[in-house]
Amino acid sequence: SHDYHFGLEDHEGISELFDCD
Amino acid sequence: PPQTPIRAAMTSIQQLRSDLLSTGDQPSTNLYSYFENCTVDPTQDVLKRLETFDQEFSQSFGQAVGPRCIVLGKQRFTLGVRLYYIVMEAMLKSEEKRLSVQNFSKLLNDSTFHTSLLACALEVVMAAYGESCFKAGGYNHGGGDSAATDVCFPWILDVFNLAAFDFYKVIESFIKAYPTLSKDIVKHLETCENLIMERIAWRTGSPLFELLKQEHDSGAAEQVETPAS
Repeated sequence: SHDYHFGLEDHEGISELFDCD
Repeated sequence: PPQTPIRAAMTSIQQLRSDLLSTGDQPSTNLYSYFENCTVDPTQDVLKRLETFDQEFSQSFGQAVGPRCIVLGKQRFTLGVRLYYIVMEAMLKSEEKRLSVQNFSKLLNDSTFHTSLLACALEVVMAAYGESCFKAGGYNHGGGDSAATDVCFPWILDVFNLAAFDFYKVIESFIKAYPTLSKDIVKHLETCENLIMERIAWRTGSPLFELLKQEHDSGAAEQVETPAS
């Protein structure tokens, strides 16, 4: 199977990525 | 049976279609609840944005693939919107669990977030149908068919006037939020990610340069990290 490398930490959700935390 | 490129493409389409055919073209009750919980309800903006992008996507798809394919573009857009709603709801559920909040007003009123998420959903749909591939990549189902290469990534970024750096932000969360994506689609998104990281995000005009400047000006570059971090 293809193993995607998840690089984000648990504290980095979509809200943080768009500066909406 | 052995996996062939055709079989892989068929599996991707069938899996995605079965997921998306069972859902509606409108946000689910749960997703509407997230919209209603916002300080500023984003519902009207979300619907209006989709209406605008529907026109732009279908027209551009027709221009790239052929005038007779505008209907095909509309069909792809409809599937893309369904996926956009499904993934948005899953992302919000995950954020609710992680942050223990239900008001996502800032995120849900962020136009760039919606555009990036919709672009990613459409990229997945087009990749499932073998329409988006990479000209120099290893799985160009189109072969010599120019129609199949004209909508290759990063075509979608130009259609929505979206910065590659912003598109990059949604990829990992998208894969996490929709764990049943086929391995070929995950591989496709990973190739998009690599292209952005290695090339597209560094093109003139990329918002990345301004962010790097801000980081430098704020003194973040002066802080030395410990080896552990």
